[in-house]
Amino acid sequence: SVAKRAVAEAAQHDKVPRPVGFLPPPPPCPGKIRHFKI
Amino acid sequence: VPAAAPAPLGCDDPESEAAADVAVSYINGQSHHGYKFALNRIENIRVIPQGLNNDIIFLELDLLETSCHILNPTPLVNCSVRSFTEHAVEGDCDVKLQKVDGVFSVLASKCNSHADSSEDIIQLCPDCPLLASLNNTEVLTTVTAALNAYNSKTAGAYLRLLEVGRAKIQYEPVHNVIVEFAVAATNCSAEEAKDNVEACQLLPDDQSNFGFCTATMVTRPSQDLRADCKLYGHQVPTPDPGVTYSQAGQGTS
Repeated sequence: SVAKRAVAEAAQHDKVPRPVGFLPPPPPCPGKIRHFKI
Repeated sequence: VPAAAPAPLGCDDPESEAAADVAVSYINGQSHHGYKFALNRIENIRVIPQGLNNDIIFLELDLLETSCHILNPTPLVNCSVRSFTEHAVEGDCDVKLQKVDGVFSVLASKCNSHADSSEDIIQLCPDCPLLASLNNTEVLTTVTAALNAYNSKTAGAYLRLLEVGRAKIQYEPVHNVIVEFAVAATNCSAEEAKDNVEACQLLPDDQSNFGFCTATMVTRPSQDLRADCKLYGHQVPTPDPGVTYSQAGQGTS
């Protein structure tokens, strides 16, 4: 029988390690709400 | 290696806010009815370079109605935005500007305004008065009664109605009609008007004196009418030094 590697384990090894605290920049638009959103 | 294209402008970048300020000044400057609007959010901005120091900018703006009538000389920064429970009115505007050598000019703008949904207000504030149509019979009756009451008591100029700006009707716990309307002084005193009101005409532009009135009329459980009017005094029209409008502007539709 063919032993199938756990996908999660494979994905884990393939994932590029991200530096701790990396956050994608906020989208440029829409901007901040100055009063309230209706 | 060609210089990398500049990063797209963000909606909260200082330059975007400067462009939005020019656009909002233009929109309020072009408006002759209703209330001043203030910037609530820059929804989107697109910059299309036309050459050296020359960009076309498309702005999508989300505005909110303020409590300042358009004829009120109060600077926009001092005009409070209608709160959610006052039944806010939102304006959605698309504005096309040009920026040449750092100076913005508005080429065209298009705005649509709409009141918040009554369901949203009722959900948060079941007894809050809701916006009513400006030609609602109760509204027009209240405006007429309020202006007559004010003119019958004032020692000043006889005031004529310019436009009804806003109206709300509350049904519980009392039946209450709340109106705001713009007025203008005439060339008569209120006393003179009692004899011959047809002769009372609005003052010419170089002496015009606009004002604003608020009134409430409770009709149930008892009748109670309160009206208050304030005149702004004659305003010498001054173009806004910080804003330039291109002659080719298409105006605001």
